[in-house]
Amino acid sequence: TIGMVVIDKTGHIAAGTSTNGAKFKIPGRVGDSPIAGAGSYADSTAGGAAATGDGDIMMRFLPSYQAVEYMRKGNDPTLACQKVISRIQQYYPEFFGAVICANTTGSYGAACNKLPEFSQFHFMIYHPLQSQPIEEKVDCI
Amino acid sequence: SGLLPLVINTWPFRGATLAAWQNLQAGGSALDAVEKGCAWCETNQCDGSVGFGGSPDEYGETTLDSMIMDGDTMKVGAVADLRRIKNAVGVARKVMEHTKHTLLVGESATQFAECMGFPNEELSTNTSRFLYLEWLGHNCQPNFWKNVIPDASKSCGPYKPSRVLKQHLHTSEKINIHSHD
Repeated sequence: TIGMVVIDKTGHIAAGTSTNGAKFKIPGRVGDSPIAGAGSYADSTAGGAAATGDGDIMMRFLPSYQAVEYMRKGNDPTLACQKVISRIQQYYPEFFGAVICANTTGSYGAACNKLPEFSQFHFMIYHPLQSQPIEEKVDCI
Repeated sequence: SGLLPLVINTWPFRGATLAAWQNLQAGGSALDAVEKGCAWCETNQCDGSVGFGGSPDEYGETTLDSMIMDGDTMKVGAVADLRRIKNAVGVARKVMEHTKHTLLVGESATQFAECMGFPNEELSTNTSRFLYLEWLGHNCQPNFWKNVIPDASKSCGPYKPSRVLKQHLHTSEKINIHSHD
């Protein structure tokens, strides 16, 4: 799955996702990606977020919407992402998932749920100080 | 601290990031950039988890889900269980711009896509067919059924509901870095 948030130079925010879902899913199954607030969310007055992982679990918590609301309340993007992951952890400690967050000023962050086979999450960034896309990573919590 | 404009995306899909950025630099909107970035992954089958030829379902078919959202207007367009159309995010954009709905699914979404001018194409590839046949050869393991007869942890379907509902501890066994939303 790809989840993406773009903020243009005047602060307009858009978000989106695209996926072919889980391997060997039951036909008809749909994950979180096409659900607004789950797979991604954008509000130009607060920020944007996108989620990736186990859509069957993540869609129950509307993580992208929740992250944007945390940023609206003043949380920085990294903390907003971490709070979302923590909330899901309370119910599903072994879920596979990560969230990226960006606020209206262009600050960004990410968080993921630590598992034995998933200890870091890699994501991509491009902003005016760079001459090419940069891969960044966060340690999962 | 932040700088604008900004492109950020999940996973190390460099080409998608670059496609979105270049679209912005060419004068595209944030919405245009998201569409171009996601479409890049659909065309290039990022990670096998985006676009055609990946993640076959229990019938061996690849279906696509996509969504796009405008943070200025809160307009959303989305498609789910989209069949035989490669450019899912493009169809999602059309849902947003040419309907008053938010989400179209399944064969009806395919019909909508065809009306909007998208070609009807096979989404399976030799890779996805191989994955599917391998899965069949391993007694359809892993799968997403529970509380069914025959035991889904050992056998392929068709399944019927079992009378006993057991508690199943959630694990990340079936969804992981190689198979995810």
